Amino acid sequence: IIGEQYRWPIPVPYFLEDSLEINAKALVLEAFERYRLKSCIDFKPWEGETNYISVFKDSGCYSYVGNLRRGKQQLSLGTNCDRIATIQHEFLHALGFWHEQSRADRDDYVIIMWDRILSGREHNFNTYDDTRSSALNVPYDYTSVMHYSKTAFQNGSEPTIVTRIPAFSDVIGQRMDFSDYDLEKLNRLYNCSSSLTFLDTCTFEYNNICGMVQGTGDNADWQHVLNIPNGPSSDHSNMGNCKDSGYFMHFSTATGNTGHKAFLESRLFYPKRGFQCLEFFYYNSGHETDQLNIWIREYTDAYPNGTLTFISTVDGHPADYWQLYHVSLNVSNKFRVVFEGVKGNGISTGGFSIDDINLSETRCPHHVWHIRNFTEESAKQNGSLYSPPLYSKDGYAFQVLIRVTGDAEKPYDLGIYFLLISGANDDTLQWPCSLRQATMVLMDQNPDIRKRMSNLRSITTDPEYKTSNDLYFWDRPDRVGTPLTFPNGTQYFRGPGLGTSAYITHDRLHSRDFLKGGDAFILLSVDDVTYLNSSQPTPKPTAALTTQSSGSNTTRVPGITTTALISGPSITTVEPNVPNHCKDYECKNDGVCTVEDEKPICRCKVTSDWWYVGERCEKRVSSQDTVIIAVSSSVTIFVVMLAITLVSVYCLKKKHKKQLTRVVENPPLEKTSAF
Amino acid sequence: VPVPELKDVDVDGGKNLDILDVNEGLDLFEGDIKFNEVSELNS
Repeated sequence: IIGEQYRWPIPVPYFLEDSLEINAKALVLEAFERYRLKSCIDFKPWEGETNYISVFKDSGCYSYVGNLRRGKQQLSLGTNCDRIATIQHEFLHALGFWHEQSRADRDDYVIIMWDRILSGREHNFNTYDDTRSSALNVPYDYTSVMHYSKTAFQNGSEPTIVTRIPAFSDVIGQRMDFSDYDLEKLNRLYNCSSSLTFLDTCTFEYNNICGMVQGTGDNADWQHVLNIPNGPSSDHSNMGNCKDSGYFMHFSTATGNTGHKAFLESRLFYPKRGFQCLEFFYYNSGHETDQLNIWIREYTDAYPNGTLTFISTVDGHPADYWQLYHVSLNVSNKFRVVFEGVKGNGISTGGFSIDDINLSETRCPHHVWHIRNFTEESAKQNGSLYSPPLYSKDGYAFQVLIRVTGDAEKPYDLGIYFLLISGANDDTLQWPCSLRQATMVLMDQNPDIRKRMSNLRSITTDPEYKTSNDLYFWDRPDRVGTPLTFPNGTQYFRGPGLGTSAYITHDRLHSRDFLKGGDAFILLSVDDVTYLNSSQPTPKPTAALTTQSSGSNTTRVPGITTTALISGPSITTVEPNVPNHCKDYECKNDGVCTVEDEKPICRCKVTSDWWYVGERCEKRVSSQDTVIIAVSSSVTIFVVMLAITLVSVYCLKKKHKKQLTRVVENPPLEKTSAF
Repeated sequence: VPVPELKDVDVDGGKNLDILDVNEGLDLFEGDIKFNEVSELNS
């Protein structure tokens, strides 16, 4: 939407209303993380800023377009809106984006089938000309998260949007993540030059190996190679699909003595958040006694040359395929990541290889479920794939089920379900399992974390949820589950699953890099989200507010500076509760109650065009009213002044005439005697 | 006491619900856009 007035200040203030479902709340925070990773857009809890986004649960998922500077601007996430891409979509609206197919040049790229649209809904296919909407010099984007799907507002079964390039027919309407062009537009609109949480990505395609340096004090070097005779035969970035490209780094254990080592140190990083996730692919073609160790070299005032801290050892056994590894870091100072290869005491014909490194200030997934040869494996298991048994950080045992619907002849979609199973800690855990959010991500294996469009769904365990048999759904698996046996003979119970049969469609599964080299990676996390069950703290003025400070609240928007007038004192700090005086004191029209001299008063909403006044903000005044008042006052004053002038002139004239008459009738005597 | 096997629950009811499907029946512009006032729409 064209107009700087529609932009939000960064960070965008938000408020999660109590009405929101817990799963939706958690997903909003997850969506914010995607914004922080891929753009400069940041969000912060509302601290009393004039304008903020209030996320609440109404019927449906909707938003306004752009910052309307209306104080509390609502964004609804109703039932079935708790999908991450839906939330990203609605926030893109709020940030100033229309739907992709409403851009001015869309008829060059798609054909709207007007006769297939529900009667009376044709206006939903409007376009905006380039005085109202800008495509920001970005090409038409079939892959936009803001594009309608081909079935939008259809009155039958035929598509309402036909793409002029047929290959994009099933591409439009994706709800996975931002597309590259979505991000380009977002970053252009908000003048982004860097992201908040991204640190580095490296595919080792170039000779500078991303600024990495070979360590000193070791016995060998890492090699920059295209392949290794005993594996890997190709890199992970391109999987050998591009001739003469596809480099990776290799530490050979085929030569040298036991204990020989080589360091590969990353460039310097300057963290902001204090926690990071390091992710990379590795290939172990060496001996099982060979080691790949991760260290951090951290630079502090006390140790300006850096201190080495051991983080972890990659625990994967030798295998003839690329494996995925995550390392959680907690670094607050300038640092480097150090990869250390160590030769073990066994006979090796290969070594360790690494590729597709990503470092970001985000949380790592808790578990990785690597499904090799996904298509063959799912066919072998009759379409139901169960993950290995896993534990949440607080001890709940669980599995994830991927269910393939349909058969090999008919295109099939994937479903995904989260299930609790009996585990070692069941006697000490709380039952039914309460407010644990299970996040299940089918990873898009694009080498650059910012360009991934991973497919994420999450569910949250509701302790009150009951089955038709009046049993608690999330109760102990040995109470509500089915007895089963693991392949190793261990008996266990598996509870019912909650998830979706519409996790990802067949076509989307086979798009992008979801099945790179035939393998799928499911990233799993189970988090306690009980903290989201309580209200978000609301802003409260401090004691300093008892003195009036007329004011202006200046907010920074990339590219522009906006000054929003606030009537009365400015709100400066956040405290957890609304003051008691305000409990029964209602301010109308989105006014905020504050306390002054121990009395509640309302601070009314103000925009540049209109504002509310009155004890409870009950009366609306617009800037037009003031113009009318000013003009009418001026006219009145002018008329009164004119009248006074005319009367004065008339009186003076009359007086002067009277004097003249008197002089003519009785001439002055002194002049006569002078002669 | 053995309990009958509980079925998995599909939160989407077997449908692939897009935003417009969720909002069906709601009077929202372009399916999920809210307008402040009529004047805003006219502009």
